[in-house]
Amino acid sequence: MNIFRLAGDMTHLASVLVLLLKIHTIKSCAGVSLKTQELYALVFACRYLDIFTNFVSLYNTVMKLIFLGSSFSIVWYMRYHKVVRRSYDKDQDTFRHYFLVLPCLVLALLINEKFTFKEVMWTFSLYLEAVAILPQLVLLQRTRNIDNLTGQYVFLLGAYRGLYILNWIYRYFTEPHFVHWITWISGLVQTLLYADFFYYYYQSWKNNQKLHLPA
Amino acid sequence: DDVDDAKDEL
Repeated sequence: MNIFRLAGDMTHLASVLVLLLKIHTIKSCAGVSLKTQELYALVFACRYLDIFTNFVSLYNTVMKLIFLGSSFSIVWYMRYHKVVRRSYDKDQDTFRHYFLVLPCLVLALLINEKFTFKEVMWTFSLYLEAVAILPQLVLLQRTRNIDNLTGQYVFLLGAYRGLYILNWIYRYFTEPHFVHWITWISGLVQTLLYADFFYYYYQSWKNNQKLHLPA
Repeated sequence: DDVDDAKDEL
């Protein structure tokens, strides 16, 4: 464990807690893409299949349970909670996220480190996580104005990915045979997707104006 | 084997 990875995990944890807090306290999910949340729930479900068979550490297991629990409860809130679901903007959140799932699954079947069920599902979760933010970014562009909690949520998610890249650089130089192109490339693609959001987020912060993305 | 050392990440 290195400081970049710990900071990355904590930032990732903060992002889901910010979102859960927003939904739970103000009972609203305005501006939040249910499609992205469903994709994240699928990502964690496919990535943590070995949660009970491959014990890494208490920290690892606890964090996996938190990510599984939070992502599924956010989806539950947005789908079934009688108050929250009313604030879900389903005719704006129209990204066909099934078009993301299938190509990621095919790619995972073609490019993976080992052709076993668990390894393919794990690789699928990496590719899917790389694109899972797209429906949310599209929704932000559509709804123009971003309430600061949703903006903070996306910002923290991007920061977690950036810190993970620093973690991989650190591990590459400190652990002799730590080379994982699949993880690195999908993580890099994911981080690049946030680049333009970061740019507009920074601009709005610098000019101290409401964040809005160009159409 | 080296594959599993990437599995210690979340």
